[in-house]
Amino acid sequence: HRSPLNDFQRLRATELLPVPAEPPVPAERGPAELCARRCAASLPCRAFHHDRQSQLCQLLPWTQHSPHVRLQRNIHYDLYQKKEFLRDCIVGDGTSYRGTRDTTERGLRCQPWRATTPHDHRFLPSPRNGLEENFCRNPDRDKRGPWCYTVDPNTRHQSCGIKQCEDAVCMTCNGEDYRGSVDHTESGIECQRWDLQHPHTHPYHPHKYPDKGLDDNYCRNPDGSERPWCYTTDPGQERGYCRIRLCKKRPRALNVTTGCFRGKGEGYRGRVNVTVSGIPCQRWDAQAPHQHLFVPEKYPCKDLRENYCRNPDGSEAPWCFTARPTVRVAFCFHIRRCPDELGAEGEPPAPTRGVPAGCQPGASAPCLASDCYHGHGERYRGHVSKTRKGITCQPWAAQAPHVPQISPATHPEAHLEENYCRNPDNDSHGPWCYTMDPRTPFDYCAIKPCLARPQLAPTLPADAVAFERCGQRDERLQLKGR
Amino acid sequence: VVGGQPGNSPWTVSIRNRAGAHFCGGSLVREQWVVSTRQCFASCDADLAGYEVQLGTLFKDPRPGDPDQQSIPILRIVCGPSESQLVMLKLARPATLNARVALICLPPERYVVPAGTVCEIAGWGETRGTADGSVLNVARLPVMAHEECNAALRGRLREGELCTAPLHAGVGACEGDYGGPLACLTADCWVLEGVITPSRVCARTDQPALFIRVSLYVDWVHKVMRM
Repeated sequence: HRSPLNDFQRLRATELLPVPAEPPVPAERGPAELCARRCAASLPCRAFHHDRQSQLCQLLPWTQHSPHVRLQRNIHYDLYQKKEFLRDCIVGDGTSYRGTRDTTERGLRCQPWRATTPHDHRFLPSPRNGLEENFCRNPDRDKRGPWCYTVDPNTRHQSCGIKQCEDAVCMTCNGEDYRGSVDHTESGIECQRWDLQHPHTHPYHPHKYPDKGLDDNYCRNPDGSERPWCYTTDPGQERGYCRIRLCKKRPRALNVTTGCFRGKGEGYRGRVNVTVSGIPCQRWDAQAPHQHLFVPEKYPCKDLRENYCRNPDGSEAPWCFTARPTVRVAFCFHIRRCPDELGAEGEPPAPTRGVPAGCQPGASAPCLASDCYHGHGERYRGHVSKTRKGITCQPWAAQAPHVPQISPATHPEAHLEENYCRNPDNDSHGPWCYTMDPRTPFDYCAIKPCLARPQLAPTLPADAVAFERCGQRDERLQLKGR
Repeated sequence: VVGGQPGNSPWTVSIRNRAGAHFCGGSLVREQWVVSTRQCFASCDADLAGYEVQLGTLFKDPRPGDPDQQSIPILRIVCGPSESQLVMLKLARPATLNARVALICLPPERYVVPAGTVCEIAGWGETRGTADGSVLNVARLPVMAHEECNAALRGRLREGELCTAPLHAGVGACEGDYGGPLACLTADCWVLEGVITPSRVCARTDQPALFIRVSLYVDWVHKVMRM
């Protein structure tokens, strides 16, 4: 049940090009698994492109570590490269290691395998034995792993000290951040690729969890488990934990908060211990009324004390098991979010500072204050040019990354200079700009109003309001629903 | 919703996390746009790959093959003006409007709902045992005058907030309802006048309930959709 893709590491939307360019490699049609089988069986093949749309694959004799190649973004291609050429750690005795390490554990440079000086030897390169350049290899199955002859006449050969994959990258806490290349469970079963649904179907599609590092078939911890794990290639065993070394260094401190929470609240260490509907939280060290795996001793970094709201599994917000048997968990959204820490370029916004005379509402001179704005800021002429999130503003006259609907040409009176924050459309929320982030067409700037101003209008008569294409529902469904 | 009853609110959407679990509500204001609250999302740049909205069904967790159910991935989140605590979610494709899925109207800019107007909240959140928690529940709440509410809250009411009066029997929004609508009938149309915000207690009988006053931010909503 193992997929031939298990021998490959995938880079999405990437193409590997020789430099200078060579004529394109002939392509064959087939799914990625078939390409992998062909490449695995071919001695010169080290990687392949797979075109997802046309289902064409090109076998390649190089990897990204080969000389004279470059990686290039190509949305149509996925690049699969043989793991043994990319790994900088070893599995077992490292006889399959095909990496590019070329120094020994004591820093001596390796002698090229084809050379017989300063050390004469019998391990000469052949197309099959992988003895390339002066890279560390293990042609004699040495227990200490890959080694090489050295260029030092006094040291004939030396181990390269390449670590086992289990030891090469250590993990902190419960290994949520582990991004190493262990791809077997601790019982020795090979892992299933996260991007495959066989032999086990599962919800952890890599595209749904871009921040969880669900690459290839490597051990990961996307669900707040005790430690990294994987689905296995054994149909009889769904998943298994992996053996990964715990780092000796203390993990870096989270962004701890107590009165509010930031992001998903993984750093929340406050004492809220009741749901918004008044149900007390269950103690983390209790298994009733709800049985669970979040035992405090197994989550030393998560501060699962008492029955406080916490987020040990990367959920949306701090949460807890509840003391009511019918309600297993509840989010603690009633804990407020910490205010976003945003400030204007240069000095922080200071609404109470003195305001130049020209900034008074109704004054004829332009407002030159850069630290706050009056009214809606339509007369703001300061030089702040970043949004409240700190994104640089797009110049008003530019056409990229956003094609502006408002520009110096359409609004010549609005002083749309450079990329300074302005309010040419009298936006009631203050000066804004188009942004240099392609995903954010516009945003408000990190400038505050000089004075709070009333915003509410008197009640409009209901007949002065008209709506189109909205707000209508089938009232019969209401009754039917009941 | 505490103290509500099963009902029809075709613009109320359920926001689901990567595990497919409901965690907040929202309101469909255009085929491809939902309004909700900032409290429900980790950041204004959150990668929402794998998050979806569910529309068109009264059930919190409909059985597979529910013919009315639509599930649409969320493409992007846009945060509102800082003090607004609003977000807009762009959907990966437009929702199909039908008898079970409809748009809610946006109020006129800075419109103030007259005191006494009876409005509706809707959501799949906690019912505290007052109703069936597996379906969409709806409850009616009367709007309270701004000044009166401000007095009841000892001057802590902000302009961007809207109040409904406390009822003797506990009725109100609860966990899981956040982000959903306070819909009021104006000129024979249901209008999104408020967005349900998290509070410390559900359905208090002694204090007004607070909502984000959408009419103060409706210009921003239009601008986001336009741009």
